[in-house]
Amino acid sequence: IIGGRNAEPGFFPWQALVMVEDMSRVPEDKWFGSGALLSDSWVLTAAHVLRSQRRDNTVIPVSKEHVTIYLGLHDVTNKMDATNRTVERIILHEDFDPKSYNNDIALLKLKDKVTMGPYVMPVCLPHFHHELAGPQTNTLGLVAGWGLSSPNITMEDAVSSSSRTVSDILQYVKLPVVLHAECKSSYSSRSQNYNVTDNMFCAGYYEGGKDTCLGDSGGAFIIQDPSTQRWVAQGLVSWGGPEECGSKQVYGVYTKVSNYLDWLGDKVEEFS
Amino acid sequence: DAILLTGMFGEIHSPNFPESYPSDSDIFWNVSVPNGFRIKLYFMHFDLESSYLCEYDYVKVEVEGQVLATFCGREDTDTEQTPGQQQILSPGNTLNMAFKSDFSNEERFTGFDAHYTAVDVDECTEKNDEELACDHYCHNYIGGYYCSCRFGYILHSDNRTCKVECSDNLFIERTGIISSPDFPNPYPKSSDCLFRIELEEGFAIVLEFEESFDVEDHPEVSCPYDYLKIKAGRREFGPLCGDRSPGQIETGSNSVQILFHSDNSGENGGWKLSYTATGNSCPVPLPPSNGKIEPVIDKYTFKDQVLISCNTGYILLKEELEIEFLQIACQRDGTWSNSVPPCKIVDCRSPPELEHGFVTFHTRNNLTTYGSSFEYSCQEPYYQMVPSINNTYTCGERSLWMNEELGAKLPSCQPVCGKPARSLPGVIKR
Repeated sequence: IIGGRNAEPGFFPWQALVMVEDMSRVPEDKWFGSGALLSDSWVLTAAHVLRSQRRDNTVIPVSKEHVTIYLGLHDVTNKMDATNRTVERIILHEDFDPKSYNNDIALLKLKDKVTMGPYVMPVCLPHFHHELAGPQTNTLGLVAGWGLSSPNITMEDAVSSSSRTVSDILQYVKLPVVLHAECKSSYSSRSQNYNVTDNMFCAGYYEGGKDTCLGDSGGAFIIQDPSTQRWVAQGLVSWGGPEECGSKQVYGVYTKVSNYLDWLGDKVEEFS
Repeated sequence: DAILLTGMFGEIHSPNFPESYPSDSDIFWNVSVPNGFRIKLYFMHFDLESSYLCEYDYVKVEVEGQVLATFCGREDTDTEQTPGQQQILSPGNTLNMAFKSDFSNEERFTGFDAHYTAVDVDECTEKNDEELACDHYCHNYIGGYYCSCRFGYILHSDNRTCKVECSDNLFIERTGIISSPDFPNPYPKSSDCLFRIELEEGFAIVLEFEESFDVEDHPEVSCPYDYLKIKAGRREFGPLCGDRSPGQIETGSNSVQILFHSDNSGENGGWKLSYTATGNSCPVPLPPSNGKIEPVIDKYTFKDQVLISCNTGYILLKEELEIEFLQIACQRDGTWSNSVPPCKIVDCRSPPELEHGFVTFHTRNNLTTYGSSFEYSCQEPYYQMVPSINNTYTCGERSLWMNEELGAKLPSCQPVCGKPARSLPGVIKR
């Protein structure tokens, strides 16, 4: 999280740390992302967090044995106090495109249910009647993560280093939803390789300074429903341009969760 | 020494005919034709000495000693008779003829020339005697006749009367109606009908004859012709006959045989009865406390059944088992198949626990009996009840905890989403 603030314990009780340690690779691949707890057994995240790291275009999930989920975690250096769970099933969206990041959404089913408490609670999904609308332009949302808080280091550093550029404490930042057309043209003007699809929305500031970054992937972009006062996961941290996180005129791109309510419902029903 | 004539036709004439017959003749002819025929005799020529009452010469026609005719002379007078054109028909199939001439003839008499033929008897029109006539249909043929019966009847071995086959009638229902064949029309002749009523042990059969009762009888001898005999175990009733109904007969047995015999004559209307079976009676059962017994009648007899049930909120307790209904039956020995069990108040027992939920009883002693209630609640604020319902469950009559909205189904405690215990900083739309 760039330009964010330290979260207090219990601010984001649905926030999950998704640790991946791919032992099948030499040298071992390790990375992490975030997820959002949906119920006592299901965690929502981005597909690219759980995709086995390959150079080709195949989409194969990492082995479920290599994934650990931490819930109720505040300080990543103190995982002992968190609730950890192994994974029973990994479900990547069948149409996830690793080139364009279209359909960057995935589900994790926990082997054992978690018990809710002040530090472990699920986030809400958008209502069906919000499905078509999605997050409104200029609406402020919150996003949290343990990702890079400084744009100048690599993921490898973040995993292995105790550098202060990686926040141990969960960070969060407020970001406004950006007009879809503006974000789309912003990226397309830089390269034709970028395609901000209707399954995505953008958030951030034109002037930069506040943004999500590496390691925040899969975390929920939440917006408070004014009628219920409940926090709803409208987006999942997905991707951004090659420029540094928080750069001027570079918006973060988020998976639009409201487009996947049917998919989520079907998968949860199928594998429950 | 008689001359035997057995042909179907023949000629009989006086000695020396057509010459004058000799004196002192005494000749006999025995004419015989087969059964079913009669003998027709007539004279073509007749010329005998005349005498007062045919004392001298005569021709005499007899059947079994009975004189049918005596002829003499040449013409009819007051005291003597010639056959003329007269034909003699024998009543049976035999006929005897005698010719006699005395010691002298004053003139020359040429005698007689007679012929006979066998004539078929139409038994169907002639046999009016009930004892001989065909019962239903009669068919004549030359030399005899035969009888036949209407459909459904069998010709008796007497070849005359028509009987029915009615020896295998079995009744196994608790009530029924039995009658003589063809009732109320006259019953068949020469028949032996057997009606059996076989019920389970424990029943006693009662016969009730209808008023209309007509079985051939005799004013002096007891039921010599047609009769009913009833066997019931070791008891016997009858023979019954006449025109007075026997009314009701309580046989006292579960097995009754009714034998109906008819002889080969008579036209009588027969009989009809209805039977019922009554069983041993059982004591009137007392309903359990907080329960009832149905149906309620004054007397319960063998095979009667009653249904025992409890009032709402109670259940029968039979040998540690809780049951809603119990059906008991009155047995042949006058006892009930089961005793009446007590009614116990329904107990829904401890309600199932909800994961992440609590149970709060509405009664001090945490009663779980009929009508008591409790509430489910969830571990707030982290769990909420799904579906959101009036969370009171009441112990119902079927031993189930029932909710107004969900019935016997249970709610669940689902995690509350999107409401962190620690409030996030608010956001304002830009």
